Amino acid sequence: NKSQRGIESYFKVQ
Amino acid sequence: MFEARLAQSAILKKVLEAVKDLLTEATFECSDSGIQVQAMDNAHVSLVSLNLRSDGFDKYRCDRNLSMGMNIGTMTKILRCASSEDTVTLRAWDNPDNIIFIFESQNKEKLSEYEMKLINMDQEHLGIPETVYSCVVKMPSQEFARICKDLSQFGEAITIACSKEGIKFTAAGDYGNANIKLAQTAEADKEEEAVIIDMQEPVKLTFACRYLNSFVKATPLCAQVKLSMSGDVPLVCEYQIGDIGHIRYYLAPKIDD
Repeated sequence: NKSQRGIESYFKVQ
Repeated sequence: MFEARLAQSAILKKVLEAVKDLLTEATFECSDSGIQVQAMDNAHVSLVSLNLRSDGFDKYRCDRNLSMGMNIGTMTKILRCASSEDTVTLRAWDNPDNIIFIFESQNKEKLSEYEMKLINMDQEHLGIPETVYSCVVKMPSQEFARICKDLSQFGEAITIACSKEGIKFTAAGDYGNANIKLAQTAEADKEEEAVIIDMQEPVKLTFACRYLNSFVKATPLCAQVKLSMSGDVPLVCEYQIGDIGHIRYYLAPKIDD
């Protein structure tokens, strides 16, 4: 099974 | 004052169709260099990055930087009121509450003005690091759209595996599974029909179909799509917008539990 991470876990909020 | 004019509204109509499934509202950052939008979908799984350069417009004036929050649904409705051949002008004053869309027919006999209220938005800007990707694939955008649509019938996710032999798309579900392999084009008669793979290292990543199927709404913008992938980082799915700019979609991969 695979889960979905959010995009913010890869790109930091500036 | 801000004023941006395109000789044909078709480009802007296509841009709106390409983002309306993912975004409900977005901030349009207007500066001397052009118009930029960066926004996440509601679930914060994907990110849309749109860039329209000022030199790509037929007329462009931006006296001071503006951040205009726009409702994408309303903007899409307004753009649908324009004929593809109409000239479109976007106009706003400094510190605007509204933006005006002006459509002029080719024979200049019909002039339409639509005024849209701007919205105040709390915007989060994400920093996207410069990345050298393990695999960069250029392929016909219609082929990519077709593959996403076909494989979505079999599962909720598509696994993309790229090696020097080619690119393989796989979907598996309760009813069976499917895979489609594309080899690098040996000799393409037309550049836009080519499949070109630039691989440093093989990559295998899985992505949710529903986002890929939203991205391919940009297909009418460009004959080719560029997919950039590295292990455990978001996919970049990029479409050029004529000689005016580009739209990039970033999608977080699905990972093993």
